[in-house]
Amino acid sequence: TSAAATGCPTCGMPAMEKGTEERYLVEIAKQQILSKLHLRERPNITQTVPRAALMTALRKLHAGRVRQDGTLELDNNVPNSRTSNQAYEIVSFADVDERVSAGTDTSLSFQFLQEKGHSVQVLQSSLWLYVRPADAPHHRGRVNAEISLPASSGANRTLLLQRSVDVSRGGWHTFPVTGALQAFLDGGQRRLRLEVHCEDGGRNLCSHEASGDSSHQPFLVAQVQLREDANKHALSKR
Amino acid sequence: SLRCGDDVSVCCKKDFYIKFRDIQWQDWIIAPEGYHMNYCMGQCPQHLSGSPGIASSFHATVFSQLKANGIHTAVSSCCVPIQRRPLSMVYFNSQHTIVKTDVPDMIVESCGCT
Repeated sequence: TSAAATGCPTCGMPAMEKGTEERYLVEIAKQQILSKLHLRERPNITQTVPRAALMTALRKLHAGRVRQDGTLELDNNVPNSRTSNQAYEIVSFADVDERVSAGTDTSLSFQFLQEKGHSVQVLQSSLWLYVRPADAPHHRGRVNAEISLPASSGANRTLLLQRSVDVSRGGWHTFPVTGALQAFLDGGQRRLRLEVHCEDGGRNLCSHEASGDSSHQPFLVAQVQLREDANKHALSKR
Repeated sequence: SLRCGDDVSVCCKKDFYIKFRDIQWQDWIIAPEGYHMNYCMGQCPQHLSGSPGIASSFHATVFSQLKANGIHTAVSSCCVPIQRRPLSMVYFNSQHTIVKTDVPDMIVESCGCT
């Protein structure tokens, strides 16, 4: 009875004033969220992604099993590997490098920073590109889109993949870049540069700048998983 | 599992919701709009120990043995979360990359006595 009177029978702490209690709980919530997201402090957002670009990416990303309040629909019969293995998804919007982009080539760069003490295993990654429709009314309908790594230190550019895409109508196309992203992250670099070439009659169909529509900004989606560096070393040794 | 109210003094789940806008975190957390930081509170009298939900655990078996043998005077029972849900979050990290992650065990769903 005496414990109940103090307000917190479980931990035996005296009851706090209502305002104090609320501030205290908010602080706990903040710490809990930062800790679970492996962040030391809240990110300082100095530049914002255009809302249209954000909405496009989120629509592509958002799974049907997430409710409005962020809780997940769980199927108890299926083990949830995504929550148990610290897997998460990232969306990185491309910065278009105007100095390098020329003619029918577009140079995209994506910035990544890995946490200290962790390396990342890329489970799946795709580059999302909006390909604009070709101008010609009687166009044959398809062009070749090429994704390459830029030339570096005397070596030529490396072609990652080439695909024929339908340009009779504009639309989003995905290009798998899992291996390239993994190699980039394993190399400990910060900025991934990709060159895109998809032209039709000298017209760059993959340049979102020319369309002036921010909802067509290219982005890279990756499903990744944290792995401890110690485990990685142990595996290499074996 | 009980939900806390004015007339509940035994172990129960207290709902507590924080809107990210209220703490000025809406600029970096895109979704959801807030966080249900529910927690457990209340008394755990002896007859409620080990219930509900954890009867199959090793600890519950040990407690049952202690109770059956009358060795419960030094044992206190605590009101703790016995069921949690993951939370899916979409946010900007410091590099302005959008991250979507399913954080396990973030939301307390129900409480019980150890």
